[in-house]
Amino acid sequence: VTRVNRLNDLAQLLDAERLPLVVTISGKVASENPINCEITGLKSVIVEERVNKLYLKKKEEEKCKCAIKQKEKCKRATKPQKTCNDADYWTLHSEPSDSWTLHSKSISCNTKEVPWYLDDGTDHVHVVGARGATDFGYTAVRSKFDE
Amino acid sequence: DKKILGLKRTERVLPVGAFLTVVGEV
Repeated sequence: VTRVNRLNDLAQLLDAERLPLVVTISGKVASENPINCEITGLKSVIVEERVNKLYLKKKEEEKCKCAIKQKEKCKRATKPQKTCNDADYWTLHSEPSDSWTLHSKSISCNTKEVPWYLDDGTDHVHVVGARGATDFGYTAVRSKFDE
Repeated sequence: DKKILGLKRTERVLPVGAFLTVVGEV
């Protein structure tokens, strides 16, 4: 592996080697026109915004899947009968019938990206298609709740 | 029966100034 220490040495490598080259580069994220993020308050080059609707849903009493003629027998029993085909029957019926459970539904998901590069103080290298890379990670995450 | 609580907005960002290492093809 040919090793160079700074980004401005990368040009020499490109001149000497046959393309395409696979390289590993490190530096600080920078952009001429960063995005001003509303929630995090950060200037960023890639922003993914998700909106989810949160709601409570009244838990409905589940219907026993046993045949009606077997239902009474199931209710009196301390454990599911062999005649009951619904293995979750007792778990479902042990919950209070008026309980509420929290649900979330995705409303939208938008991603914005501006041209950006990595800079190590000696030079910079534009990065394209980073979101499709394995293990690409957003380094800051913040949520806001609007009632 | 539903009670709407509100909207949760989540931002995931790659901020300016973050130190990053990338592997890619030139």
